[in-house]
Amino acid sequence: CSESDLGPISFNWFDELSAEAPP
Amino acid sequence: DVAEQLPPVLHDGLTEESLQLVSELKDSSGSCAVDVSTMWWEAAGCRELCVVTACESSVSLWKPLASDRWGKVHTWQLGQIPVIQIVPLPDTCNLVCIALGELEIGEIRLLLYSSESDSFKQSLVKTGTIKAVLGLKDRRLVSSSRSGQEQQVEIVSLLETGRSKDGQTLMPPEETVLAFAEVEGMRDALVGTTALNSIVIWNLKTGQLLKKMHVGYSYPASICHRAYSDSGLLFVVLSHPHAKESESCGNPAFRVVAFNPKTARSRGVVSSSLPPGHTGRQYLEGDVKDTLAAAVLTSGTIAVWDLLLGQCTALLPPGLAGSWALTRWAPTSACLLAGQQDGTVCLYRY
Repeated sequence: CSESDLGPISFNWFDELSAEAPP
Repeated sequence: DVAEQLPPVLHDGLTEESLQLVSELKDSSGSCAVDVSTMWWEAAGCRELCVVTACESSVSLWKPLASDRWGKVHTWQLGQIPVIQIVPLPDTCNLVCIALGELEIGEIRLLLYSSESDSFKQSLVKTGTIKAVLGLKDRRLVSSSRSGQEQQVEIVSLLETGRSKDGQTLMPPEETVLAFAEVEGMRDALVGTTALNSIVIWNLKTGQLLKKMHVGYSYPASICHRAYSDSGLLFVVLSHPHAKESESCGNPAFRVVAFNPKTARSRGVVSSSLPPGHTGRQYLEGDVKDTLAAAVLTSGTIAVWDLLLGQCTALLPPGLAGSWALTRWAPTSACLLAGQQDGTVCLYRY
């Protein structure tokens, strides 16, 4: 999969989504 | 003997030699088999991987004996509600859960062996209209249940005395959750597939619903089996229980799909189609372990796929005693459990 297919990839996605999601 | 009488070559390149019959468990009760699984059983300082078989009214524990034979250690008798599923608890000893119900799961019970009192017990874990259940690491169980419009996604910890008093709830999505999978390499993550074909991700520690991502309309009824996180992507193994043989690969039996959880975009990585000759829509009932999938097809044949190759690698046609009804992977080595409706369970080495 290339980045262009899936959009910008973050290796830290779990922590970033946890910080953004409602508690 | 059964293995010797199977045709040696099933299709070009597909031989039954990749599945070797190791042993057979024969239940003399004549009860119809509902499910089969494994559990670690530790008694008198000896830890063994045992087989658990379920029929509608009872669940039996089998331990390995000498010369590839098996002996029944205990049978838990259940009540009026039929057993419909065994729910194994990974990396746990002396505990297994079962789901009971009519068409849907109405009750989950814990079956256990207490080494302290050297006795077998059972206790009630949960009741309700339960849509999905999965045993998690560290003696935990996650389930989704519906009460009217309300959906509850709950994690309970299991003790020798039954469920712990404090359950943890996860934020439910609007859509009904039909399957769960733990995320390998990411301890606090859990994924689920929903009735409207979405993947949802939870943070198990906080209970937050982190993301909902659509699988795609061209692949209805996806069930998640495994998930792992790598290189910033979430890879999910999905099965499509109503797969249909298709030259264009439009209806595969299993798919590995890469999701970018940040953007919710996805891309199919590898698709595994039905083996040749299985025409018409098939209902698949199967299990995934590491990169291997196994499922019973409508014809009563068991098919094994290598999910990384995207190929069916072995077939086990119906034996002399009839069609296969169940198949599950054992947690250690490549051992496949294959059950027939009469309660006979065969163990194959893959």
